[in-house]
Amino acid sequence: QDTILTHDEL
Amino acid sequence: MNLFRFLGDLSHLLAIILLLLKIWKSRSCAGISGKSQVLFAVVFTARYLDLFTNYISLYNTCMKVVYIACSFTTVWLIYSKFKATYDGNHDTFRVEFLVVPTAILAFLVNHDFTPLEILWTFSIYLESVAILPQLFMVSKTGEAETITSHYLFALGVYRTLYLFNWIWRYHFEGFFDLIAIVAGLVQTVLYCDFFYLYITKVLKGKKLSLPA
Repeated sequence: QDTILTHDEL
Repeated sequence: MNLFRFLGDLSHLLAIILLLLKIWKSRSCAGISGKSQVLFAVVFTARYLDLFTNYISLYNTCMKVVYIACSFTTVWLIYSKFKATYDGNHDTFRVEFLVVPTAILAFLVNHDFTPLEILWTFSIYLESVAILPQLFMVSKTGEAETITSHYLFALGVYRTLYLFNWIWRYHFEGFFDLIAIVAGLVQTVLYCDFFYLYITKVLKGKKLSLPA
């Protein structure tokens, strides 16, 4: 899943 | 971004800056575990390599840069500038017991078997246990200075708020990242005992000292 691999959290 | 996430980031930043200021103003890093701070520097470095590969937002980039810069400054203060005040005799936690298992786990359980992703996963696992040398030091000396207690509390609040952030995101966005959630839970649980001491002692104006 791309959204998980983006890691938008710190 | 929801409020829990934002407040979580702020309390994380508060914790980091509180520690820096405490060391700088008192010109001493007594009672602070240098090992925990090195682990946090490793955590930020391994996790934020995506600064070079992936732009998310100005907020995201700025926070990452500040976290990395502050954590390396803290390590430098402890091991170089105020080295004479560093309490190495009490900072005896064996960090290889944390680094090796979390590195192995990152290879085994990850979202994607690529170098950056494994490093990200390693940083998540390592962060969840990176505070242990500091907690070990507090338990060894039997006490912590009030500012150190505030630091630990703000750090614990940060991960607790992230847990609420994940509940929020799951509920409203259908998003969840099991690796971050499980590691975040472990991390929060490690702070629970400390939360209890903080609320019952430090908030009542007493220094945090453990029963003999």
